[in-house]
Amino acid sequence: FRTFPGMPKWTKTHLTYRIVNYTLDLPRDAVDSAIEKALKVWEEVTPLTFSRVCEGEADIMISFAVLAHGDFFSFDGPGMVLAHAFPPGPQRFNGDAHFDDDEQWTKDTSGTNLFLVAAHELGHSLGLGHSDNSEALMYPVYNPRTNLARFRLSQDDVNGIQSLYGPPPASPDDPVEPTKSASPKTPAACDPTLSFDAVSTLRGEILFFKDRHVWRKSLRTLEPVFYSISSFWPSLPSGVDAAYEATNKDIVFIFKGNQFWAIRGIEMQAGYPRSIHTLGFPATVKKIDAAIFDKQKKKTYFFVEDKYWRFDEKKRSMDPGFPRQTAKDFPGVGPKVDAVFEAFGFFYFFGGSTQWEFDPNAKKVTHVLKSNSWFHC
Amino acid sequence: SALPLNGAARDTDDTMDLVQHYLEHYYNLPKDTKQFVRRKDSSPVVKKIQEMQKFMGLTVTGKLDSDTLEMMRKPRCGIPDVGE
Repeated sequence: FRTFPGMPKWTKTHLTYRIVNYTLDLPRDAVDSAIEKALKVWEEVTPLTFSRVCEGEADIMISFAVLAHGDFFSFDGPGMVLAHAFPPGPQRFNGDAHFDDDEQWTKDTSGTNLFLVAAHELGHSLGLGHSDNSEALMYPVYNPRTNLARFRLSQDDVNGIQSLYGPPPASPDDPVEPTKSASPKTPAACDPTLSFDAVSTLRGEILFFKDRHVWRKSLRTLEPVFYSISSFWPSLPSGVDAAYEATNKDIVFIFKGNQFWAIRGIEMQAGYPRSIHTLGFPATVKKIDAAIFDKQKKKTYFFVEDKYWRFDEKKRSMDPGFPRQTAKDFPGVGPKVDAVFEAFGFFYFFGGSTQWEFDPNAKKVTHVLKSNSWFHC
Repeated sequence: SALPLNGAARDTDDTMDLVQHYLEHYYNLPKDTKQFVRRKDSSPVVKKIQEMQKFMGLTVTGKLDSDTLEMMRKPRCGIPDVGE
């Protein structure tokens, strides 16, 4: 494999992409899913996660063009050059992928397969150059005989991309070294050191987010059920930062980095992700650690480091006089909060493997528990 | 040349253009070697043909054999194989 000279790579693991325009050769949703599938190829072998934006600038801008199209490399009509892409970086075209619309883009290999070319070009957008291994996806010449149904990256491709970003984070269902303390059932759920990225209610259930997975726990069952986030919400990134249910709207808001998404049931709501700064956060706030909706007061508390903001859901704006110290108004909790949700009139805060049950009326911690006490290990 | 090229001569010319563009764009052949490409044995061009043949997993002959020309005509990514 090769990287680009100087080894340019993204310094963040969560990247945005935007499909700027479409080829007329395929239905739009076929283009959308080809690009999504091509990104997933790289997501599965790295810590990288991708989310789609529908307007404005994105790290990876994807477009179709013919002949001269505004960058330094004109396309050449049908055949020969199929597409090109630019390595990571801050400049205008960095990360972008351009597809020659004088090719016949197809879902199969009757023409030029969009998924295959997109997976290759996105390898460039992430910092890979061409490989001289003819089995590799990053080999420069298009191979129409690739078995699409059983497509896999070659080891050369995996070695290349992991030389830039390392392997994916160990996920709870990865084969873990069996240790005496782990119980025979899903070891991750009952790992005594388990911590969560985010926790939220959803129509009477509780969602416990961790890396690329989510445990769904009904209050009527003992055992949680274990899913991959992408099985519900394919366009949601893994490793979310915070989540809360605005029960008055029947919507769960999910936060990652400086963006947030809205979900009703399992439906992603249109017009998202949006920037967290549209909620009124100052530019100094780069991410949210935890969030909870107080249905009595119709206020949402956002926790960032050792402080919190209060957001008025009716006025849809931040209350004045914030941020305040978390420890001041939630004594015994924190200082840092990973996640929080509300059940039975209590706030359940999570910090690492510790959970604090907090009575918002008495304004005190009533129990200190293990984070995974809800899994009845 | 002032005279219209006959078929064979035109094909040769097209092939030389293809080779010229390919080696310049994907293998960093300096653009000022234009006059050498027609003389296929010039060392900068031979070296670049060998570099391309090696990268693509072809037999390294330094000559524009049919495998090499066929590979140059295959659909591919527009990003250079070596260099910036």
